[in-house]
Amino acid sequence: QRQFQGDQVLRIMARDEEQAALLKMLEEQEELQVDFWRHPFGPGHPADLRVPFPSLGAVKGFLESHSFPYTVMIEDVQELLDEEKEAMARSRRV
Amino acid sequence: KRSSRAFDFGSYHTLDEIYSWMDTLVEDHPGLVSKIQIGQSYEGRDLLVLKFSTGGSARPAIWVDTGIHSREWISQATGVWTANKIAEEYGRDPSVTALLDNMDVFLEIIANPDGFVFTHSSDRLWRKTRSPNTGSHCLGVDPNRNWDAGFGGAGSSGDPCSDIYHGPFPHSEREVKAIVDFIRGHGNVKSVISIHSYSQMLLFPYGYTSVPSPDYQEMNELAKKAVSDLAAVYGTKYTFGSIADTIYTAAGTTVDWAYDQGVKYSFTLELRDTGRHGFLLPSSQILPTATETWPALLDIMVHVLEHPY
Repeated sequence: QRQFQGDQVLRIMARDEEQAALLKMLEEQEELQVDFWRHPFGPGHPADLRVPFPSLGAVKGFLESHSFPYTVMIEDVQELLDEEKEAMARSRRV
Repeated sequence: KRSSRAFDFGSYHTLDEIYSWMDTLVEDHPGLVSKIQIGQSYEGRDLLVLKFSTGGSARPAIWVDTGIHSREWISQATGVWTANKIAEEYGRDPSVTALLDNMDVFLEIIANPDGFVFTHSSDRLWRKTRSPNTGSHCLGVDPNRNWDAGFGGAGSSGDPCSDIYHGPFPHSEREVKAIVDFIRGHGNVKSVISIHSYSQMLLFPYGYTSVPSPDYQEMNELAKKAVSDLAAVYGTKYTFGSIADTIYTAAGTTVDWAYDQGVKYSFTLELRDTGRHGFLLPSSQILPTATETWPALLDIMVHVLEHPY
């Protein structure tokens, strides 16, 4: 089963069309393996990106160098998945 | 055999558990609920639809599908809860009773079973179908970019490795083609509601063009009422509007195809976003999400009943 240890989901708010376009460029960089959970609709709408652990430094560096405001929406994707799996197992036991 | 009442609606379930529960729902509500198979997925799984009907032939109908994007688990879970709610409220709730006395409802809870099984077995974050793509090592097509409505246009991708890959041709995916054939074959579907997550939105055509649809005003008013009634339950705020205006241009979507086929009341719902979980909404949120979605769904269904065309 695919694991997501250390992957984070970042919520990014593009300030303007230029920043929204910059975000779309991230998607085209295949080596980063960024997974857009929510695409950059445009300014005023959050974009959510799951960033694999090995790409975190590069992506955060990119965001900071372009002054993107962002928050970490999920600190560790695998932790949530483990909780989800445990909740399902608990329900089955009941 | 278990009763459908023993089912835990506040938990996520596997495909087998949901398909088994569908059988018990049918058994618990004979004369109202039946199960029909509209096709098979790429990997040979049954594409099953619950039919809620009190009789008649080719009555006007409402189509609802959940979980065409497999990783959006809250959608399938809401589909399960909603199916049970429709069955339980018939004969109790005047709106549901009036609806089912005059119309049929078709509900496909697992619109992408191969993808759904894959999310349980191999990759929780899988979104697409599981069909192979000639000349590429990447599998799957985005089944919400595969419809013959501006197919291949903006907001979809020609790269098989992309999560928004539109596929080689319209309706190439068996999961999509089965719905297309069913709705065309039925001939009297008046509304299509396709349920996704997560952006807290109620959207309607068009997605492939920013040109307003001829029914824009009526759809907008109905959407406004629906999101207002949804918000009245727990205060969850939804935005609404055409797909192209509200999010971005997205070609090849379910509701655009339905609308272009003459299904006027075509909507897509994007369920709850806590801002903390995305596609990994905890199971504790299933019941609140489904509960708040219900009045919005009912608003649309009752409007369809009261505005025949």
